[in-house]
Amino acid sequence: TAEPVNDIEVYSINIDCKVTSRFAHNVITSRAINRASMSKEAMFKVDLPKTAFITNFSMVIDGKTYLGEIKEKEVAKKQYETAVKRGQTAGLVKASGRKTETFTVSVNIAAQSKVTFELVYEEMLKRNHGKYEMFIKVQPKTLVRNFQIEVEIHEPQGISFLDAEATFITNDLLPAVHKSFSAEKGYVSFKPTLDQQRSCATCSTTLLDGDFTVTYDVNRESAGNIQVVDGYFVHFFAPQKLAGVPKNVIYVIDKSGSMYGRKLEQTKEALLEILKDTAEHDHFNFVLFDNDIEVWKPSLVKATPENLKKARDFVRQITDGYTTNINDPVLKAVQLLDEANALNQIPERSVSLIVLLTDGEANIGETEPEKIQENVKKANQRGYTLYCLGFGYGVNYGFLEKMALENAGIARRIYEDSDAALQMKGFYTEIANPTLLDIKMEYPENAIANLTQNSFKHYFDGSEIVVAGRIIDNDLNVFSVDVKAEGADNLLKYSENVQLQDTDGVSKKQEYIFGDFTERLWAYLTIQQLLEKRVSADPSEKEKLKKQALDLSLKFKFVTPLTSMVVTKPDEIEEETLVADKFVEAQAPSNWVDSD
Amino acid sequence: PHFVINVPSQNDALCFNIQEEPGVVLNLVEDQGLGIAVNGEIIGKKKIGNNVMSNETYFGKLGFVNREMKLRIEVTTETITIMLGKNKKEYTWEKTTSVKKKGLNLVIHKKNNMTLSFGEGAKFVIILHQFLKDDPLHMDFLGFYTLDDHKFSAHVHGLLGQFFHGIDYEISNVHKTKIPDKPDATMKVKNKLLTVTRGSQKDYRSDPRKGKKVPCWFVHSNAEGLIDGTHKDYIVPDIF
Repeated sequence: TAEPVNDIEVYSINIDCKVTSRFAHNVITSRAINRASMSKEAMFKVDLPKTAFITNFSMVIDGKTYLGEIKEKEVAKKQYETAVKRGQTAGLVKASGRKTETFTVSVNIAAQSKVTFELVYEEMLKRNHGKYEMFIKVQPKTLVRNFQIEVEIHEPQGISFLDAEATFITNDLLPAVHKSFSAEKGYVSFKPTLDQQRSCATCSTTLLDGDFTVTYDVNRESAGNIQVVDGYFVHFFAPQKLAGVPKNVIYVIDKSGSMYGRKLEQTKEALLEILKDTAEHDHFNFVLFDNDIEVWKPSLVKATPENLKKARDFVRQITDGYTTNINDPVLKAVQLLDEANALNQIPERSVSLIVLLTDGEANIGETEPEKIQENVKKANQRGYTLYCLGFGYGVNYGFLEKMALENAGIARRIYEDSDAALQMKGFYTEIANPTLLDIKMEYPENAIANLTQNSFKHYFDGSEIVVAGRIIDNDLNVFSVDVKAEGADNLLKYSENVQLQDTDGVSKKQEYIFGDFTERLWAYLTIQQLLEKRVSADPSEKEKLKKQALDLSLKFKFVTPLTSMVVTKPDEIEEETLVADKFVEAQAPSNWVDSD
Repeated sequence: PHFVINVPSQNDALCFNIQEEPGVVLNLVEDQGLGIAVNGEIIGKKKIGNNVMSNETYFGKLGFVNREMKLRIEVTTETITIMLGKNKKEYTWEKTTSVKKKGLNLVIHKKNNMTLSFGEGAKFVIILHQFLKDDPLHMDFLGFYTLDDHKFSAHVHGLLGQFFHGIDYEISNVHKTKIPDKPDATMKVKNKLLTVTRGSQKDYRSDPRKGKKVPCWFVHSNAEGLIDGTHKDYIVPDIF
């Protein structure tokens, strides 16, 4: 038997993941028994991906079930305040690693009693570098009699490869991992015996501590694939083997005093690696900033071997400076791209990007975040995509995120660590190979409703565009989509048709995994897009978007930044109320002394 | 002076005042591991003639020591003095200036604030609060903000420093008082029960005039029970 910790024996942990058409439904169940002769505290702690939404949590104690209830955040907050007044702490979800947030709950269980915890969460797996990745954090802390991870994948397009890896895997553990796939189904399981779990033959400690990752991709006979189930459709679009579109990149790099030392060294290391991978048809330039701006070349230059060598020499000599002026260098980057366009210095069919890397708030020049955002939005008339990389803890991430979203880009955190250069390089490789521009996806207008975003500025090789919606025409026989996009050399058109009668068979097959996944996938995608739009919307639009996202979060029972899950757990004196909120990125707090 | 301690795990803040006589120097941060210390000297109790016009006290002088860099910095409401070994250089708040030596980055923003960082580690912001010379109640004073608290060693101490690696507490028995929006409650912290009051303090970094309100649980009696020992234990002989 497993060794009880603090008299609590966790005798079963079951991680059950079912993926249907990229949509993952995960159930983590843990069972424990209190072997002591008095009541003891049992803890349930799960790390789940930041991109996932919790959908349910329950506890069964002595046959009685305590269910989590998903409510509007404000309503839950009131309940939380009542809990605070009763002397109870709240907050079940906390930030943990780079990719994860931690859900923790602990409960007192009577002597010789059992408890079952069950957490359910869902997420849409995103394709990056040509594969989907499902990440499971494994940390049972103790030997567990029945420990198992089971991943079932069902992809109607057929699975092209499937792999499973764990950071803690040893030769002894290898036989415990099974992976197989054929046609549409994939299966991964990991069921280590008690002896396989031991850190050494005579140890009572576990070696299961790390990341378990399942990766796979699907077959792509055509550029797109449409799936229709129960009146909802989802369209996956990932054209293969296209020529790359040239890109014009301005790297706007913060070299202010706070970048001194390792941060600046890592930035230089990343830039040197990025330069190695720059295609000859690309154009680029550097804008370095502290309180001053230093532009490498008066205009963008082509990535010829000679220019790349000069660029590497320039990067190597970057040294740290003084304060941080974010406004002017970003405007300078816009101006450089405007001039390059006006003077036809860059290819007509090309992607123009600005990559801003900063580790702090603006403290000189224009320091008001709203004003900087306004200036950049106003200057960027041609709509260059702005990516903002926030380096380290002191960065005003909310400011960067809004500015990126307002300019068709995204923001990303670069965590201050030994692999920061790798993180920057990793981000670059995601956007390194654009193959399509201005992608417009057209669906039968009168037959559909509730369409998610259907026009995209770029498609990057190895990624995937996903669009979902609802079919409102019950008599529709054929569902078709036309995609128009600018390729490297010409305008490209793609068409996909699907016979709706035929989809019944598909739908039946998919339902065996779990029923309403297409609808849930649509809801997940819609909520994500509404929340993203909300960041850069004006106040009246913001309220509307919030309401739509909230309604969907409540209807589909997702814990999103707008909802909370209220969990009631038994206590020796009275029942206790706890709240699980979605973790939201914020600025690192500080402590201070001042007066007024 | 008002102290504010952020508690991200509770999504809340704690606050307290330390009342001491002008001239007293308090230790704010002491990190033996990094060789960094920050002390602050109290000013206040403005008098006109023999009459005390205000009992408020503030920090009027801050002293920073970086042992490894053999560096001492004195910040008053009028000057900033950098002492590097035997060398000494003085700056005023009248001009935007930056000073950079190996590992030291100091930027003075004219009549406004000053940022100070030692290498990749400790980072501080000092806010200058200025008033008219003939203001009957107020006098110029300084606000002191720490950033990147996680970079300090595990042994960091001092009135602010002891909270850099978090604090656990529980609030119970919230009940109304005579002031409707300031309920009292019981705080369980360090195995003690303290009576605390809901209130707010201000963060003046983004708006040095009005400040941004930060709700917090106020700990009475010079934070007795919350801080290690009593506030008298943090009195040091001088700012260095």
